[in-house]
Amino acid sequence: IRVGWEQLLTAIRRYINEIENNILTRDT
Amino acid sequence: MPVFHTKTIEAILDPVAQQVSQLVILHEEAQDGNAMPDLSRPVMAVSAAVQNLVKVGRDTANSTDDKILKQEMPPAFQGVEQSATKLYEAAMMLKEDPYSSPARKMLIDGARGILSGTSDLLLCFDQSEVRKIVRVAKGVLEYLAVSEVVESMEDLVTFVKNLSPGMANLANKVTGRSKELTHTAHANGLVNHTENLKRTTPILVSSIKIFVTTLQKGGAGRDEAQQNRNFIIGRMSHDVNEIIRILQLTSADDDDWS
Repeated sequence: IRVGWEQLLTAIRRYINEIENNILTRDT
Repeated sequence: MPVFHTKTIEAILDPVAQQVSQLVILHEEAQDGNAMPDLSRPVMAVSAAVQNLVKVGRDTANSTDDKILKQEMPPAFQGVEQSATKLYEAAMMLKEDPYSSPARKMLIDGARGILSGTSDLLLCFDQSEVRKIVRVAKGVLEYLAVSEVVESMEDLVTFVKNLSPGMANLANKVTGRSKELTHTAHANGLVNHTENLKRTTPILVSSIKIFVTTLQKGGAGRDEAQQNRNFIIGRMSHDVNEIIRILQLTSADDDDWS
């Protein structure tokens, strides 16, 4: 579970960055 | 029925959603009483990412001319921010008491909340993309009506010069959208109606040509030519209206589609 949570939080951080870079910065 | 509306959202959201659900199952099964690790560092990293997302998002909301997007984004941000706060509070509680089950629950709620808040955000953006295409479609619809006032060959040339780029733009955007959709029936519907439009546009032009020719020849056969032209305009308008309707369907509307 220890590895699970750290992995998940890292994945969530990466996922949030991806939204920011791929979706939000597109011209609206 | 697909879970995610578009392939982009699916590609971004699905991997993380899978991980959260796996961890939730682990936690629910593992009433193991093991101490939770100190998660403050990764949680702080998530909070920082959320803060940055919200800042960039607010800038985007301020700069967009899509009023609906401007309205819908803030609640999605709030959801994500509140969930990031929950994660932080949970990490602090676990630092105090690594065995705290309310803190574990809060951790899970926080992660789920970030997912649902960002999913709402992704949908906001997706609907904004749809509105752009619908605007183009409405432009074509309005221009199709102009064909009814074409009464000379010069007018016809001007009409074709204006209609072609608008129709090509619509076809490109709708084809691109159909490739994005996870719902195959919706995607096929868009493709079929776009193919209809491509096929009938030259037929419309020749029907207008025939109508103009009847005017030039004193009007013999004018009514019939006009009826034929109007029939084609009707068909094309129907296809464009169907494209607009399908574009606005979400998988939740599946029932009325079937």
